Amino acid sequence: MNIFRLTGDLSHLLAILILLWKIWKTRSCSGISGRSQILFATVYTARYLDLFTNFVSVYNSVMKIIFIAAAFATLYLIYVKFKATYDRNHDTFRIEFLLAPCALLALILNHEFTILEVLWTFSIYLESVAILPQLFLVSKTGEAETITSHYLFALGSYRALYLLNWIYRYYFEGFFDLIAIVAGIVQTVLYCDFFYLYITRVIKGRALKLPA
Amino acid sequence: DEKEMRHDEL
Repeated sequence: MNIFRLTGDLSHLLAILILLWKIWKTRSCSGISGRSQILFATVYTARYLDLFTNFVSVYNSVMKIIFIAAAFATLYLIYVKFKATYDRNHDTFRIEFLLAPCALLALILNHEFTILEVLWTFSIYLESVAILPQLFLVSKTGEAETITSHYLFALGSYRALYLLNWIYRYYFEGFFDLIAIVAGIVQTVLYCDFFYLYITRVIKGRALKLPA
Repeated sequence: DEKEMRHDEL
């Protein structure tokens, strides 16, 4: 465990908690893409099936359980509890266009052709693009609440910090995983535009409104 | 091994 990995994990955890807190506190999930949240719940479920096969550490297992539980709690809040506030008219990104290519790619490019390894690979590919429905929703409405932009910033930073973690692991442990690295780069690049807006607007105390 | 190192990450 290095500092990049730890801050990456904490940033990821923070993102998930910010989202839950925002929905709970405002009693509303407006501005949040339920479709992205479906994809994230799929990602965690597919990836963390290894909870049943590999025990790594208490930290590892606890974090995985929190991620899965939080993902389903978020879905519950969006689709059941605060259903009336869900922005379904703007949340129209077709997720099958992400799910199908990721599934196909995972079947072709994986480390090992076993159910668990293919699902693990699928989750890595899917995670890299899972934010697209959310970014699409923000671009469609042209704005995001400040708390939603904090959520997106924490979530985007997490994979960027993982990239630093992989550079560190390559140099100091001789370890690298090309599938995760390439997907991680794609994932981080997708946030770049948002990072720019976040730094130039939100940090200066302005709302995140997209340039017309 | 390599597989364990991968599954160690979140």
